[in-house]
Amino acid sequence: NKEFAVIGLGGFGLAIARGLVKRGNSVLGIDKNRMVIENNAGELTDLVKADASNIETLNELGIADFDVVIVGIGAIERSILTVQLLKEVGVEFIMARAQNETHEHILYKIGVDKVIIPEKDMGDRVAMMLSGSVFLDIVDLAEDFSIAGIKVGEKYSGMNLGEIEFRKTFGVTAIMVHRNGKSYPLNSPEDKLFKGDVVFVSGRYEELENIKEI
Amino acid sequence: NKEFAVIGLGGFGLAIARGLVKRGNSVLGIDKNRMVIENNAGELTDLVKADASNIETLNELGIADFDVVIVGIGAIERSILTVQLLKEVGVEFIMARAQNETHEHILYKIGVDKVIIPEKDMGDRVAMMLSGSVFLDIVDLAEDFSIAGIKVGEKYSGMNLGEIEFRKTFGVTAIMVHRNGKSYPLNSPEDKLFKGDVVFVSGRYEELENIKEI
Ligand SMILES: Nc1ncnc2c1ncn2[C@@H]1O[C@H](COP(=O)(O)OP(=O)(O)OP(=O)(O)O)[C@@H](O)[C@H]1O
Ligand SMILES: Nc1ncnc2c1ncn2[C@@H]1O[C@H](COP(=O)(O)OP(=O)(O)OP(=O)(O)O)[C@@H](O)[C@H]1O
Repeated sequence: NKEFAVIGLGGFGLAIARGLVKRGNSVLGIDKNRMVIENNAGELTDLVKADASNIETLNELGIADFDVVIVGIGAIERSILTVQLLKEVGVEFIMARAQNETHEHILYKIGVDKVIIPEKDMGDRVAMMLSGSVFLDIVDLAEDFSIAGIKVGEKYSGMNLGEIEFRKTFGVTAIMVHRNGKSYPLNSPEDKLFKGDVVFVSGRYEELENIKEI
Repeated sequence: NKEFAVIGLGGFGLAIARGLVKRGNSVLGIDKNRMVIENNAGELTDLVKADASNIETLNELGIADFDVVIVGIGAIERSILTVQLLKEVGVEFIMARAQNETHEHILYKIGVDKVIIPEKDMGDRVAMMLSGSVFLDIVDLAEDFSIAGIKVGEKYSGMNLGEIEFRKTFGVTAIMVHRNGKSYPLNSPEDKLFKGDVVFVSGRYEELENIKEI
């Protein structure tokens, strides 16, 4: 069972800390603001008032022993500084939030493993849901199992899965096709694909992200 | 092409408005705060300074002509009042944010079509991602195609898909099974399921949400 630490218990950090606690994970919450610590007493496994942008403090907290550290600090410079220190003390996996894409690029450059721009991600997902369009994003269902929707272009239009040699050609499994607002399962090599279709394919994230169009 | 209106351009409303605009949708932004309107000039299709918790204003805005209205107002009473007025003028599809589950229940009771608790949804999704566990949520990939991960219990343990008569019994298609940290495709009636497995199934959202355990 992994050990989590969340630095910065604003809206973002607290939401993640709660999500983790709900799933039975042990979570240490760290915030420099006493009020924040008091307001969250009893809700997290452990709470510590500390300023994480200070290497002695990080060492005292034993932050390098955590499996995952989430940086919920919004302020750009302080978030970057904190992440840099976490890299220096050797934290294994860091997730951090970013305010915008410039902030995101800097965080990835200094070695953050996963960046989230909370409002942008939510805005995108909700917009997709509301536009009645299909998810063209990659959706992770498990560590080794993701699904993506990919548009069918000119090249294979009118051919069936057998003729395309789908699995061999793309390295992923075609499971469903979305055409004119309806979804149809793809279970036979006779199933045809046409230009404009969206094919849902499953496989590992790394295999899926390489496929731009069919 | 649908017409969207977003009432309340705080963090949530603005994120959704931007997500929609990015996808080529036309979006009317409505906010009672002049500063908010000025700060977003040029970014949305149209911007109007107006107080939406007022039925004459809603009628003047022609809000009933929009296909989808998103209520981004955070304040609980004002959000409920605004939604109630939108129902009264006959808006076809309403999405609204809620602060917590009580607020969410009230909104569903008064007829909101879709409620989002932004921080809770994000906290849950990120927590699932970080715990390295499988997603047990229902994931919507298209209006008629969703996927859910469902735990296998005692009842069918050791039986294969053919013996279980999976599709007939559950009304959904089994596509993948996750066992001991690995995922395996389910393409044959000979494939067995065991207690503790997570089976990924696909189908319409309404069929999936009724299945609690296998
Ligand atoms: N160096 C630090 N060490 C510990 N906690 C910190 C540090 N810097 C900021 N915080 C805490 O992080 C939390 C988030 O603060 P910040 O102002 O950076 O972001 P925010 O955008 O207001 O957050 P949110 O939108 O998630 O509420 C606050 O509770 C703050 O006390
Ligand atoms: N009746 C109303 N008509 C139009 N706009 C409104 C109304 N009530 C609130 N708003 C606007 O909605 C926006 C969100 O305000 P509110 O204070 O309700 O939520 P919030 O929790 O601060 O929002 P967020 O967290 O998304 O920034 C503000 O820009 C506010 O001016």
